[in-house]
Amino acid sequence: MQIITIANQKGGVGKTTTAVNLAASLAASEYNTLLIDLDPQTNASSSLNITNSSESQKNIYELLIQCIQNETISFEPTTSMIDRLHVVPGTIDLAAVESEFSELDNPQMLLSKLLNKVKLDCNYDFLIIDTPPGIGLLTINALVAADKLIIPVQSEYLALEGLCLMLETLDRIKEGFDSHLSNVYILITMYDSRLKLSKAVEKELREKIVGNSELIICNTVIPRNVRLAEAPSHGLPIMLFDPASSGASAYIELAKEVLKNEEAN
Amino acid sequence: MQIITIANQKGGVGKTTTAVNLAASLAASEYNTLLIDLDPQTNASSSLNITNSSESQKNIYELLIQCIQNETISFEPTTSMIDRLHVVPGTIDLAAVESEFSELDNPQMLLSKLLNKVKLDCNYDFLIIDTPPGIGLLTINALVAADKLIIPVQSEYLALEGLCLMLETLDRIKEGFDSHLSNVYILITMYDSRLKLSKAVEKELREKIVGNSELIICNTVIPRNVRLAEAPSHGLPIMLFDPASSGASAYIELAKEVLKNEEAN
Ligand SMILES: Nc1ncnc2c1ncn2[C@@H]1O[C@H](COP(=O)(O)OP(=O)(O)OP(=O)(O)O)[C@@H](O)[C@H]1O
Ligand SMILES: Nc1ncnc2c1ncn2[C@@H]1O[C@H](COP(=O)(O)OP(=O)(O)OP(=O)(O)O)[C@@H](O)[C@H]1O
Ligand SMILES: [Mg+2]
Ligand SMILES: [Mg+2]
Repeated sequence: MQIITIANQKGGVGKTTTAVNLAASLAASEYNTLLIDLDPQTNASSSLNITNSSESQKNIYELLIQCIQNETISFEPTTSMIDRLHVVPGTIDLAAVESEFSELDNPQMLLSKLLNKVKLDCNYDFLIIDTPPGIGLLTINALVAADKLIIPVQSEYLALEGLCLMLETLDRIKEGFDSHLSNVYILITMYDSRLKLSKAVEKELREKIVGNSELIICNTVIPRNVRLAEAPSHGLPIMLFDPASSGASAYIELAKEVLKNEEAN
Repeated sequence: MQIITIANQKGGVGKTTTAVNLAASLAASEYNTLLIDLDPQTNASSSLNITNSSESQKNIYELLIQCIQNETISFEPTTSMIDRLHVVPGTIDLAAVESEFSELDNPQMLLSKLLNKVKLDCNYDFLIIDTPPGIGLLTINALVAADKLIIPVQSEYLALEGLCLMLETLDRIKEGFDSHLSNVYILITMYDSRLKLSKAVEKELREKIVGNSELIICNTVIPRNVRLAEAPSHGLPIMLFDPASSGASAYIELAKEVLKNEEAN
């Protein structure tokens, strides 16, 4: 099983859109996929029309609490409209994690501990984790747990600026924790080939990355496509909302690229 | 002096773009304006080509530390390319505030305490505060200190969803602290009149707000305009980068609307 975290402290760069649509595309390619929504905004859950947990199907906060209190973990993910796609929903309660969990031993490892306890290896091929903006405890937990990291970078200047900050944090995490993060992928999002800005940011991004062997810029570039912004209001991933759209084919391309890298490793 | 906080926990909705360009437009209208960058990403500072503080010109984190340690506060803001626009820059060190300050008495009131100590009333007409995404201690400090709040809402579905979360938090803040927040303005941003999505979100927003007398939707709507996204790479506010652009005239409109409301109060 591969754990892929989607993170960038810059807001609004396409983290949730990537998490939801990559997970859906992998599931549609016959791989068992679990999506974890680690954002208190719960955008990933609502993008798949999944509201909060029921009595039996716990959300990610409830599972973390069970892990901390050494209770048996009642892991029962929520199914989605795609057979092989399961979801552990987020909740607004995650917003309290920063203040509630910071006194615990190794608060940064909580998610890794939970995932080790639940033993998902035999059920899932991929685990995709959506994270909130910023570099809080939730995002750090997702970085520590990750095998691979995808950093969506919107083709705009301010998102480019934030990348250095993200990479510095990553170095600290790799040194501080027994992180088994192998590859870091940069995914260009909201690319509009008609705009000089998109081309200029892409050029600057490629120049910045040259010489940094740990970073890989995805071959797949996600175009700006309004259908991607419309899909969440219908509670559907893009491949079900508008399979013919440029957004849908881009995320299918991305899934193929992730699978190819998986085989190569 | 009016303290206007720009906040929304949803990422990438135009908080920084609004803080920088509203502050610049108010300064250009001959009002003395101070912009405080309370975001560890420091996007507002870099959008005005202001890098970190010097020995004498402290950044906002250094000023907060002086306030906590009861030292004399050496307040000397940085000037900008616009005469009446001064800036207190942000810093990556702000990212540590959540863990460093949460043990203090009333950590949510730190910014208010600092602003009371520095007595800005005689020097400035407006104080604009840019905040990071999320609802962390930094954003809460800015909400507690605010006289007015502007919530930028991108004309997209996920941003609309986040609004309820923001308003719930606001109610908690008003009850919990001696908040003197009078008006809450919702600013529609990145509006593209060619898209059904923009029109649908605006309609839903107006329906949601009806009956809530404390919320006002700004008459000014900020259009999607690529020049606004290009301006930060030149370190200029939009009114200097491209005064003829639709983005520039929208933020001048917004400044006029803020001034009109000020007189009405
Ligand atoms: N390629 C795209 N083309 C057009 N719109 C997009 C695209 N990707 C994302 N969007 C829209 O842009 C907005 C921001 O995307 P999204 O919410 O996925 O970003 P995020 O990084 O998860 O934001 P946050 O920082 O708040 O978690 C959303 O309204 C989304 O629907
Ligand atoms: N009206 C607009 N038209 C086009 N682009 C815009 C507009 N407003 C903002 N942008 C661009 O959209 C991106 C997000 O805007 P901005 O960074 O101001 O949002 P933010 O809410 O401050 O983000 P964060 O949550 O990361 O602080 C930036 O690249 C910005 O340049
Ligand atoms: Mg998101
Ligand atoms: Mg910002």
